[in-house]
Amino acid sequence: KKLMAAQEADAEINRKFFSDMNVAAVNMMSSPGSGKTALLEKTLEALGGELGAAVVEGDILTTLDAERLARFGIQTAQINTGPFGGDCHLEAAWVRSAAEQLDLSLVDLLFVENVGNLVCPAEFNLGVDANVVLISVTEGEDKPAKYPIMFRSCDLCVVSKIDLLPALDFDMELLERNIRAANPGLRAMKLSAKTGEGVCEWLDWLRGLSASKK
Amino acid sequence: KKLMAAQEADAEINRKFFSDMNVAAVNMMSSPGSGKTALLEKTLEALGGELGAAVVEGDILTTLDAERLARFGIQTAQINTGPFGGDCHLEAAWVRSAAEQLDLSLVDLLFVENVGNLVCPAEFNLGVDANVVLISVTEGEDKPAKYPIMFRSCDLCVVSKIDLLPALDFDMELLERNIRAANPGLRAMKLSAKTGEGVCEWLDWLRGLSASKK
Ligand SMILES: Nc1nc2c(ncn2[C@@H]2O[C@H](COP(=O)(O)OP(=O)(O)OP(=O)(O)O)[C@@H](O)[C@H]2O)c(=O)[nH]1
Ligand SMILES: Nc1nc2c(ncn2[C@@H]2O[C@H](COP(=O)(O)OP(=O)(O)OP(=O)(O)O)[C@@H](O)[C@H]2O)c(=O)[nH]1
Ligand SMILES: [Mg+2]
Ligand SMILES: [Mg+2]
Ligand SMILES: [Zn+2]
Ligand SMILES: [Zn+2]
Repeated sequence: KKLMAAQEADAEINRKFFSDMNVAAVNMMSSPGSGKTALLEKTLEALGGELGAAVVEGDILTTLDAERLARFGIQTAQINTGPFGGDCHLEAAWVRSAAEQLDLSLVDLLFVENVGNLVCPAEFNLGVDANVVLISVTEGEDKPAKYPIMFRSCDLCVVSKIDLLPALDFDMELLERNIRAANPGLRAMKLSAKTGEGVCEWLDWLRGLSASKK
Repeated sequence: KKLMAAQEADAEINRKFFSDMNVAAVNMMSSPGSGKTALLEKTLEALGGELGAAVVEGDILTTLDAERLARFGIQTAQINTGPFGGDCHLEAAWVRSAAEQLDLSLVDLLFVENVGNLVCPAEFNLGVDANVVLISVTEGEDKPAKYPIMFRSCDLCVVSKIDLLPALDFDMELLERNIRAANPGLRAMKLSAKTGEGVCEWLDWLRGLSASKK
């Protein structure tokens, strides 16, 4: 109980911090390998100088993802949970101390790439403006039914890797039904970070989120 | 400290229980959607009556996977962690009470399908004969570097969904290098549960494991 209250208080501090800095913060969650970093690479490439972006990268170990994103000339801050017990999720206080290392006066969109895990990250409020869950078409249609807490905690569901659909027996309608059953209000969009298909809708959603914070 | 000791004691009880029953127990772990259930379906189909099999199914919610496997006429026992806080891993005591619901006199191979999660399940010793991690080629080559604890805790790594390789830019040698770097002693085998390619090696490995318990 006390822990939850402390987490909520930390989230509230973050919310105010992002608001004071006019920054739209987006928490990206998924199973390992669903394509969070690939989508961020595509996003940074497409946005160019249109919006200032930065990334807080969460992983148990390595800086591999932060290095992939730093190539786009943006600020990155790495959180590695490994040395502190290997937690499988990020917490609000860690995100704040990472974000404080960045010059947010240059930033419109702050992405938090969470640890690859479809379970625990959903239970920790980071005080961001939007929670996004990626589900790749290669993971199967049943994940929203089997891991509903994640889908209930999100504002947007990105169905990723749709370029692979021709190679799969995938029932998109079944996935959409399962998403609606887990969270009727959850908006879903389909895209491929590889081919760029559907990425426009994602960019428009980001532009809207950023505009709402100005 | 006390918790760890209790877990180890429970694992030891399981080890003796499986040994007394002449059962080879295999703990299957992976990210969500890497293909654990699909591989078990293919295994049960291929083994037919050659070896007696049963499954302890671990999920946060639903009995979807247990129902897929029950179609093969085998005994299944479902553990759902959702009603008890939604733990993202299985523990030895839960596996034992599930296994005790089964008639193990008919069973040579007991599969434990763990919760889809590349982090926490690696830290809980279930007292089984072998720990197996699946990594699908769609998740990327970097997972053994980013989630090393899982790869270090396993005896076998199954690289799954290799039928999708023609549709991917996947560097198998890089994955194999990353597996070796995380755990030099970890045996890796490649297969497709969809086409059956490579499944023979997996079945031979299972036969060997079962024979070692007789
Ligand atoms: N075909 C295809 N592959 C993709 C796409 N997006 C990502 N991938 C591949 O999926 C694998 C994982 O992508 P990442 O971007 O590393 O995934 P991630 O969610 O950031 O992974 P973690 O941070 O480890 O949880 C890589 O091999 C990518 O090349 C896509 O749109 N299409
Ligand atoms: N192409 C291809 N798809 C596969 C293969 N194995 C599994 N899949 C697909 O991958 C998705 C997930 O498979 P599952 O067997 O449900 O994966 P799982 O690891 O049991 O998932 P969880 O239990 O939820 O963690 C499904 O859409 C399967 O059809 C394979 O060998 N090739
Ligand atoms: Mg990533
Ligand atoms: Mg399964
Ligand atoms: Zn967890
Ligand atoms: Zn965890």
